[in-house]
Amino acid sequence: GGVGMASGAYVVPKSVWLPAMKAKGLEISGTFARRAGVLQMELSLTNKAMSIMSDFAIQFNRNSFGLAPAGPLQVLTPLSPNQTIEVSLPLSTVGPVMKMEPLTNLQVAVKNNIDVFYFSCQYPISMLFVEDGKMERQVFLATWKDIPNENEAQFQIKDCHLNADAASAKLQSSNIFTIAKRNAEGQDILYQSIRLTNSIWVLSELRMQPGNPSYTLSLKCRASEVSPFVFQSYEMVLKN
Amino acid sequence: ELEDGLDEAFSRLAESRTNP
Repeated sequence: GGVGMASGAYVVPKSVWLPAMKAKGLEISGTFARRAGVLQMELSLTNKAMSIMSDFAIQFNRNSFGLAPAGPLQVLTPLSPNQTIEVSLPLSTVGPVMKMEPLTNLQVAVKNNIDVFYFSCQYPISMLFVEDGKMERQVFLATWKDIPNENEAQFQIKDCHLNADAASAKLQSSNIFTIAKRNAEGQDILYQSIRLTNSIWVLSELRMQPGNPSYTLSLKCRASEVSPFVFQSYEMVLKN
Repeated sequence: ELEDGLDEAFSRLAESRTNP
């Protein structure tokens, strides 16, 4: 499992983004988190070379949601051989935008006193779900009607054993807000909304039947290319 | 009154998607 946090949102465990053998002994592992509304890239830097590393800096290529470092990479003391340090890099979402493939891909350059190194990583789109993403009920109904059927995508979430209220609470801790709950023919149905940092809204219908571990998720969004990533977020949140 | 109307609208939405 991941590291718990105050708001209860799930954080993916760190993985290796830059192996030491590709970066003259510098190993970087990391993950992304949204902590109380603040976006962070959380990094572990390990020196697997035989000399000291210093003068660290980081830069992002333009990306789909304008992610950019909101400050310098704070490595205040040189990194000795075999030493690991943990660094949190605050992020903003007002950097230059360029649509990436896949959508949530981020290209990063890290520099130290030895060289400049490049790697790619992917962030969970749930990191971009804002705290004020609960849509007015009237607006939800109008928007749901307004978004064409071609923009609706349907997904199955398997092996889920939460009831509707538990699922709703869990999703809310990741800024997926329940606007209405209904029951029709024995199925519990949640209507939910999400707003991304770039003001894209995603509307969802989550169906579940007591005793059936497979949920049906329908997503409606004007920018429908985000839907598969939002589905991944539902899976990640509900199963962790 | 508006709230009642919205409650009903969500019920209709759920119903219409269950039995299209």
